[in-house]
Amino acid sequence: MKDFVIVIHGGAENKTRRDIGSDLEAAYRRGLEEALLVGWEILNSGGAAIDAVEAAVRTMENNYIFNAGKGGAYTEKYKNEFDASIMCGQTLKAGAVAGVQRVKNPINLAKTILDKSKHVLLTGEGAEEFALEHHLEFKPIEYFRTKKQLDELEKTKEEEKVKEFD
Amino acid sequence: TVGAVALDKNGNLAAATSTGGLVNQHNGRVGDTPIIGAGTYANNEVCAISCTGEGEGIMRAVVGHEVYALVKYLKMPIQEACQQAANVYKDKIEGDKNLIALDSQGTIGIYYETDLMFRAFKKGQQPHTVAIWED
Repeated sequence: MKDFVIVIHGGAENKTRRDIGSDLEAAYRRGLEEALLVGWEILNSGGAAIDAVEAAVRTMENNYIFNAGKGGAYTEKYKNEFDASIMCGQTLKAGAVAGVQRVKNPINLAKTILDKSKHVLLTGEGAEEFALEHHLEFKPIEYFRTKKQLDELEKTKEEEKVKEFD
Repeated sequence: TVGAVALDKNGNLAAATSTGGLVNQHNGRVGDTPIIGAGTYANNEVCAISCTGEGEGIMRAVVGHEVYALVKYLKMPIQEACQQAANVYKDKIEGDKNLIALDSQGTIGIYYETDLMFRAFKKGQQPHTVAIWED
């Protein structure tokens, strides 16, 4: 029996401590710890790696501070579009989804594609139809939106305007 | 973007990644996250990888599978493989490439080119580690 391990990431950025601030840094640390331990508990109780990574990622999708699921980035047209994928090293089966807007947990959809579809990657409307057929949870688009990401979009648009002017 | 890689008690590896994409991205733009072999890859014999960063570069460098190939064919240690995969064709492929990985023996690889990477890991009953900055 092997010693089990889980590693997670919540993204990588070019920001300083001052950019983030101590409160948000603490929230990131709590969010990472929570997701890590959710996955670790599954492994510790003898569960499968594929279920541990799905659960850890789902926990971060549900946490608005991470750029996935609730709290995801805005597109140029003020939409939220989500991509996700999952792969099992034992079977080499994979499931992936791109451009969905209303599925609460895109990683669950990717896992359902891995388990129940003959395809690997589904996109947009077809992916959401598949999610409906398999009774996955949907949320209204407002659920995914946060002020933090709206501010990021406005800031980015402003910076691009300045660049164009230059 | 968020992601995870894991090795269970039966020696099975898995990888998962999920993202909201880039801020202000073109509607319909898809990055590396759902591209198997680029942003996400797992193979029990070798390793599991989850990437984050500028998706276009990660796709063009096929970072996930590059790590796999370096470990499988060159027998490169996982940490070194992560670093080399992120830097392949650096003269032609721009953009930050950041990743976490795990080999079949449970050795961890973490490599990032940005100022910070939100990351955490836990091995068996050992204490867990949560980190953000280089130090």
